[in-house]
Amino acid sequence: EVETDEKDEL
Amino acid sequence: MNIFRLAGDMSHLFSILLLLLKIHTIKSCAGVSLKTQELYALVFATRYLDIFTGYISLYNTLMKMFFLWSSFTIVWYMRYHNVVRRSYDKDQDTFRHYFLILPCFILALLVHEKFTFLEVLWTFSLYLEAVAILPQLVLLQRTRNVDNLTGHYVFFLGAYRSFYILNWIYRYFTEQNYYKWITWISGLVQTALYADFFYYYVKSWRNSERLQLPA
Repeated sequence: EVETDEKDEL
Repeated sequence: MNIFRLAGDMSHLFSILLLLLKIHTIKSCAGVSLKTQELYALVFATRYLDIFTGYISLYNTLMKMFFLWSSFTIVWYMRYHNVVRRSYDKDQDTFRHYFLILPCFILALLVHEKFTFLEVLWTFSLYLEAVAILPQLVLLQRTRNVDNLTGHYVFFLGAYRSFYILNWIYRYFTEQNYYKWITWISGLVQTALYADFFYYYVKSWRNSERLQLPA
């Protein structure tokens, strides 16, 4: 499972 | 980080480098909307406040710093640089960008995920980014004959948005609990604004002509 970080996009 | 996200970020980076190249090397900002550039500076300033509150990765921090630095540098060049500011099409760049800011802010106050200072500003930056290209598109339409660098700049900005949509689709299917309605909807609106421009850009590229937008 890939961990999703909050607001890791630019 | 998936390939679509990386391609999107690189298109974004490349579009800004093209613009900086035009401004810094040719010392001209003809055809570039200062209104759009000011909106982008505001977008980055309100979105990337989180570089002070959290850390995601070195890549993330460096990119944020680059976007902040470049957007304010471009605005500085267009407003204050002795040579560059003379090439600014002030009379054509008449879009009232202030009228975009207030509605976006009110919308961010009403529609957001959490009612906190950073969250509302972050949401505001998403709404504002969605419409920030409008003054630039209006200016392109007015100038009709678009110079290559400006055309490529807008093309790569649009490519960045398109790659981000692919990135969201990819993440939706490969990650659990990945839903970002506000980001998605404002991203879709933003990308849709480029559709018309893309059509004429590809057409002029296929006919190897200079990009010309209809009046």
